[in-house]
Amino acid sequence: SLTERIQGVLNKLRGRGKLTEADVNDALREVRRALLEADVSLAVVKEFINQVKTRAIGEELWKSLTPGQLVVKHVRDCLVELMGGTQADLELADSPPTVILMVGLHGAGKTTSTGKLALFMKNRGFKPLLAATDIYRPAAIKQLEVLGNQLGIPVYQLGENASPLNICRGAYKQAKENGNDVLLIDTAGRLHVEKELMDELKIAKEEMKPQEVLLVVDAMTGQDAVNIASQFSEQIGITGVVMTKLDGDARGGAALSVRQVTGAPIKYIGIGEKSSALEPFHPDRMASRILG
Amino acid sequence: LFKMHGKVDEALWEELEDILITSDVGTAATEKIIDQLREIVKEKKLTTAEPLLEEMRTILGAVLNYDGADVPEEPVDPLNVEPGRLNVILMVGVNGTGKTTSTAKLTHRLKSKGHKVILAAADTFRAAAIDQLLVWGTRLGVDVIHQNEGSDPAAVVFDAVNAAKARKADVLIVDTAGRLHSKVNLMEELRKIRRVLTREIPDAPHETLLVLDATTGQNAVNQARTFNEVANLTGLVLAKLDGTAKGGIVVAISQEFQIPVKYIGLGEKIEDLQVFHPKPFLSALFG
Ligand SMILES: Nc1nc2c(ncn2[C@@H]2O[C@H](COP(=O)(O)OP(=O)(O)OP(=O)(O)O)[C@@H](O)[C@H]2O)c(=O)[nH]1
Ligand SMILES: Nc1nc2c(ncn2[C@@H]2O[C@H](COP(=O)(O)OP(=O)(O)OP(=O)(O)O)[C@@H](O)[C@H]2O)c(=O)[nH]1
Ligand SMILES: [Mg+2]
Ligand SMILES: [Mg+2]
Repeated sequence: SLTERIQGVLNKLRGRGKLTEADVNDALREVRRALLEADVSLAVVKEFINQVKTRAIGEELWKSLTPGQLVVKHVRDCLVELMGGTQADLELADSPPTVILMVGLHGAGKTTSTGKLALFMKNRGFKPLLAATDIYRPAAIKQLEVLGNQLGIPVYQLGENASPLNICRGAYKQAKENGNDVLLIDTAGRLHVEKELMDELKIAKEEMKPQEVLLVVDAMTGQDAVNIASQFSEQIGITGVVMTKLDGDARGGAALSVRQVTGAPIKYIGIGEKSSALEPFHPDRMASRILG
Repeated sequence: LFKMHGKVDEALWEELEDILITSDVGTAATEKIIDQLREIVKEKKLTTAEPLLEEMRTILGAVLNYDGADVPEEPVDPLNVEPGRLNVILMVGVNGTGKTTSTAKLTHRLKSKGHKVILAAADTFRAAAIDQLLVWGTRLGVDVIHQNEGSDPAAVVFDAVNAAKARKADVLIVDTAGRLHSKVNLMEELRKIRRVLTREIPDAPHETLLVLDATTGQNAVNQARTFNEVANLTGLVLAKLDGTAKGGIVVAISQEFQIPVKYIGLGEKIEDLQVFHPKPFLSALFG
């Protein structure tokens, strides 16, 4: 564990008065390695290490904690603070429907998470409507329809020849007419470097004015997380993140990278393939997972 | 990139390390590579960046299953498909990596080489998974053997083998459901699928390809390890390399398990599959 590794480095410190810069640097080398192994992006690791360093240097060595435990405590506290903090509830519209736009890279789990979030809200008394705007991927519309069917939630679609913008407009109109108080829009997977697709998304967002734009991120995402997150944040603007596939053994360091780079809170996590496998995000659990 | 540091100094070493780390090569593999490189620099008394970079390319090329002398100029199709038998390709991997799309791409490639391909829709779990493969089958003009959603994937595979034999296909590609390697029951299901293939066709599956998402970080090493233990991987397909991720995880995987990267995916269309070649891969890595 990280604590044991740091203990190994700082064992010689027992009985000394304060943590010196040299002591902290030794310990932080282990922290850097652990965070990189957990897939936190390098730039974020460097910045994070500096933040911890400022807190740890000059710290009085507590009687109840070993120097290693003290450093880990600072690392943990810093991590939890960084990933927690802001309001992680959903922003609701003043007059319904609340519009939620699900965006992200191919295969991240957008369609599955759209179904999950809709069920989550239905269980809390909302009347959701789903909109199928992925006109590119084979059977994508069918996939959302199957989910809607399983959950007893209506799905609005206009087939693969309509434009995503027209599908959004039609879905909004239907939501208003049928009294759906939340509209969840599933979008096609897209790369942050595919200009046309990013523009398509920008246009949809500008017209639909969603209360939430949720970036769906796979927990196993590596160093590229900073590029993905910063581009979606800069080009589209995101209000929150859904991290998926946390039922696996990926450490999920991308959670820290995405948070650091966009400032957007992780609102939900996907912990399985079934529609019930969605939970609110807990920063302290994520910190433990990342630190290993 | 190395124009900034003409000479070999600590700044250059740090820059090299940063490139490897941010490319998802991982700390362990990076450390090994940098140590090897430091030895060579001492041995050959290298003082400038250019020859150092050349040594780096040689080391990485060797890790990626070629050594300097053996890298062919043009990529050579690495697929274990032979005439005179029913060849079986098993596509495996965790959720959402690109298995179904890669199946379609491989089908297109094999068809254009004159093979008769049949597909098995062995993802009987995920919503519209069968529909997705059926669309590809129609577009590609190949039969897709399938049953109802919820049926036993091993039964679909058994059906597909019989259909392939009856219809005299010479390639059967089995598309399986995404499964996290940490899920014991799902890995057991994969073992069962494999058993059907090995029982029904000698030496099958002739190819077991792990499809990896190029944006994946160090978890890819766990994926490779577990899938290799359960299904004896013969190759990797690195999909979604058209993004900004460098796919350096294949370096870490090659170093640890020597599983060759056979193909890379560069987009969502059936033409967007290329045979892996270390040269362009490494030039992209060092941007
Ligand atoms: N184990 C697990 N699998 C998940 C989770 N979320 C999604 N998946 C699976 O990941 C795969 C991809 O999910 P999709 O919902 O199709 O992903 P997507 O982002 O809509 O994909 P595109 O539309 O092609 O961009 C499917 O096999 C899902 O079942 C999760 O939290 N855990
Ligand atoms: N840009 C890009 N997208 C890709 C590539 N390969 C697959 N995709 C996309 O990734 C998404 C997931 O692809 P699938 O083929 O459904 O992935 P899968 O592994 O079969 O997913 P599951 O069966 O749900 O586990 C789709 O949107 C594909 O179009 C690639 O090489 N480049
Ligand atoms: Mg989708
Ligand atoms: Mg699939």
